[in-house]
Amino acid sequence: MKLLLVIVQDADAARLQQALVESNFRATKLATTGGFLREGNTTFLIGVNDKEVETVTSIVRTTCHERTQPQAIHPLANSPEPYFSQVIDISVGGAVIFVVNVESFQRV
Amino acid sequence: MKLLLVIVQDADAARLQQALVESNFRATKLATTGGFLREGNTTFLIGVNDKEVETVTSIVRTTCHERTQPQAIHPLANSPEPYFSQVIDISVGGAVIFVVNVESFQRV
Amino acid sequence: MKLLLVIVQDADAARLQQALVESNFRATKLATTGGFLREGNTTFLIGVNDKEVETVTSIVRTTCHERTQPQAIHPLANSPEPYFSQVIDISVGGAVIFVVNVESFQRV
Ligand SMILES: Nc1ncnc2c1ncn2[C@@H]1O[C@@H]2COP(=O)(O)O[C@H]3[C@@H](O)[C@H](n4cnc5c(N)ncnc54)O[C@@H]3COP(=O)(O)O[C@H]2[C@H]1O
Ligand SMILES: Nc1ncnc2c1ncn2[C@@H]1O[C@@H]2COP(=O)(O)O[C@H]3[C@@H](O)[C@H](n4cnc5c(N)ncnc54)O[C@@H]3COP(=O)(O)O[C@H]2[C@H]1O
Ligand SMILES: Nc1ncnc2c1ncn2[C@@H]1O[C@@H]2COP(=O)(O)O[C@H]3[C@@H](O)[C@H](n4cnc5c(N)ncnc54)O[C@@H]3COP(=O)(O)O[C@H]2[C@H]1O
Repeated sequence: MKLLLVIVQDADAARLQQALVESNFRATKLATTGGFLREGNTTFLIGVNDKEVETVTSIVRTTCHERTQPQAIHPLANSPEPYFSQVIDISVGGAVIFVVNVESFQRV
Repeated sequence: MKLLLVIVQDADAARLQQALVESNFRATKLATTGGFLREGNTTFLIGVNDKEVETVTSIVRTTCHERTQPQAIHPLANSPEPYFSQVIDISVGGAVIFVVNVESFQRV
Repeated sequence: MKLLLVIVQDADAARLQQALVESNFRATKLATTGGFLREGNTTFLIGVNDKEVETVTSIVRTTCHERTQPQAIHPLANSPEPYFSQVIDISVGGAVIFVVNVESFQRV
C-alpha cells in the first residue's frame, strides 16, 4: 500500500475530491497553508494499493494541472488612460504529489 | 520508529486522546475532513518505537472500534401515524490506521 | 527524497517559515494540537533532497530549539507579602522532527 500526500490549490480541491469519489478512491482532506505565498491550500491524504498510484496521479493531473487562464485586468478607476480593460494569461493550478510507503494498513 | 496516522470520528477523538496520555504515548491531533461524507473527522499522528505499534493499535481498537448504537427515531411531528418512537441500531465509530516507517527522529 | 514532519510551538512557527523561505526550502504548514497540553502547535511538511536533511534540521534547531526565557512573575494583587516581582526562567521552544522516505515526487 502507498500513501499519497497531494497538495493542490483551494480552487481545485472540490473538483479533485469529486473525481476521487467517482473513481471510488478513499481520501482525507486537510486545510493547509503554503510556505512561500502564505495562502491557504489543500492537502489530500490518499491511501491506495501499489498498482493504483498511476491511476490516482492521472486523476490529479486531469483536475489540478498547471494551466493558464485568461483574466481581465481593469485599469484603476481614476486612471487618466482611456478606459481599456486588458486580458492577460495568468498561471493557475498545479499540484505536488509525494508517495510514501505504508508498512501496514487496518480498519478497526 | 514508526509513525501511525490514525483517522477517527470526531465523537471518539477525545476518548482516544485521553487513553493515549494515560498510557504515556505522545501524539499530535489534526482536524480533517472525510473525502466521501465531507464531514469533519480527526487524524492523529503518533510516533512510537517499533515494538509499541501493537499496543497503540489495540488502544485505538478499544476506544474507536466500529459498533452499533441504539438511536431513537421520532416520527415527524405532523405524521398521521399513532405516535410511536422507534429505536433502531445505527453503526458508529471505526478507525483507519496507516503505519509508516520513520528513518530518523530527533528533538531539538 | 525525504519528507520531514516538524512539530513546533506556535510562537516559533513564523520565524521557522521565514528562515525556510530565505534558504529556498519549500514547505507546507498545518495547524495542529498537542496531545498532552491540548494547546495549538504547528506542523510543517518539508520535502527535501536526501542530502539537504541536515541543513533543514539545523535551520529548525537554530529557530526553534528548547531554551529558557526570563519571565516576570507578579505576586497576586491582594497578597500580604511586600510587593516584589520575581523573575524566573521558564523553558520554551523545542521541536520534534520525523524524517520519512519519499518513494516518488512529482509536480503536475
Ligand atoms: N518540497 C515541498 N515540501 C512541502 N510542500 C511543498 C513542496 N513543494 C511545494 N509544496 C507545497 O505546494 C504548494 C505549491 O507549490 P508549487 O511548487 O506548485 O508552487 C510554488 C512555487 O511555484 C512558488 N515558490 C515556492 N517557493 C518558492 C521560492 N523559494 N522561490 C520562488 N518561487 C517559489 O510559489 C508557489 C506556491 O508556493 P507555496 O509554498 O505557497 O505552496 C506550495 C507548498 O504548500
Ligand atoms: N466510495 C465509497 N463508497 C461507499 N462507501 C464509502 C466510500 N468511501 C467511503 N465510504 C464509507 O464512508 C465512510 C466515511 O468516509 P469518509 O471518506 O467521509 O471518511 C474516511 C476518510 O477520511 C478516511 N479514510 C478511509 N480510507 C482512507 C484511505 N484509503 N485513504 C485516506 N483516507 C481514508 O477515514 C474515514 C473513515 O473511513 P471508513 O472507511 O471507516 O468509513 C467510510 C466508508 O465506510
Ligand atoms: N506523557 C507525558 N508525560 C510528561 N510530559 C509529557 C507527556 N507528553 C508530552 N509531554 C511534554 O509536554 C510537551 C507538550 O506535549 P504535547 O503533546 O502537547 O505536544 C507535542 C506533540 O504535539 C508533538 N509530539 C511530541 N512527540 C510526539 C510523538 N512521538 N508523536 C506525535 N507527536 C509528538 O510535539 C509536541 C511537543 O512535544 P515535546 O516532546 O517537545 O514536549 C512535550 C513534552 O515535554
